Amino acid sequence: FAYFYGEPRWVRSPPMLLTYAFSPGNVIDYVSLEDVTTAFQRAFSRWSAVIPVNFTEAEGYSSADIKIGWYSGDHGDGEAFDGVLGVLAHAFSPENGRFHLDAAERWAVDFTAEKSKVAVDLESVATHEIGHVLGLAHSTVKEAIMYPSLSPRTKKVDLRRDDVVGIQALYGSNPNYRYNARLESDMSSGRG
Amino acid sequence: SDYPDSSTQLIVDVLPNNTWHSLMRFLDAGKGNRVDGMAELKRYFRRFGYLSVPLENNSFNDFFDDEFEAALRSYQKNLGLSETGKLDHDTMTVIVSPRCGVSDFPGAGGNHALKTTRH
Repeated sequence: FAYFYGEPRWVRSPPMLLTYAFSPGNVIDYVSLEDVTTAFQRAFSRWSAVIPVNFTEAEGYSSADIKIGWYSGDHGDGEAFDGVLGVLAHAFSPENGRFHLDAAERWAVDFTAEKSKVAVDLESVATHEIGHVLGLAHSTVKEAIMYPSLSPRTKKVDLRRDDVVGIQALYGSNPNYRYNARLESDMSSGRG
Repeated sequence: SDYPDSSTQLIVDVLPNNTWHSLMRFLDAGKGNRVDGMAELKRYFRRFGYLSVPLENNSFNDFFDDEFEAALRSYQKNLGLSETGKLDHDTMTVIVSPRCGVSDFPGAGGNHALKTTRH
């Protein structure tokens, strides 16, 4: 695992609660807002299961800690999107909170319903980008959520030991977190 | 073994101007080679933090030079690939795969942070 320079992280009084919201004018229309919200709730819950940080949807976009939106091409942050495939999304280090997805991709929440061969799993990308929002940079471990690439029509949503160790070093462990031996074997195979 | 795997073929299918055949011209290129289009690959490496902007002319050339080889080895190490220093099949397959836009060394060109601390 790796961190951004200076190991930035969100600083809040415990219990830490971060809010998120979707940009009202920058959403996709072929996936229902309910399905989008569900995918993000699952992605956030994976991180909150291992660290003492909770996430909840904000009442208003402007006041949210994490601002999520779909954008095309040059959208003003110096990191232009490039059309179908290539770059899928990006997010900024703590405590910036910006989380941008490429509107040119075909985002999917269910591959049985979405037949496009270039469909990208929204929950997988959301889980990865939340890692950046929280302070993790890219990992060299292929199985880790924080590995930088993801093939189309691939679902990769479970945190691996590399992700868990990295994020817990920043925020501590969720007291309810239980060690999963399966993560250890994943780490071993990653090293191999 | 040179035939692309399914994920690479998928990308080729939707990027007709960037076919696997066209990418094959880079396959196994090594230091000292000059390959048309290498500058584009250098821009890719620049975007993700492995190369800095060239001082002369502010543009990349098509030569596989020492700097590109070092960048390639760093890329291979960071992406869990064999450090061959060549544009082998596994490396090209990863290069054409979709990915996150955050630099692997944030700050080398991006504005996310200055650099990473790796553990």
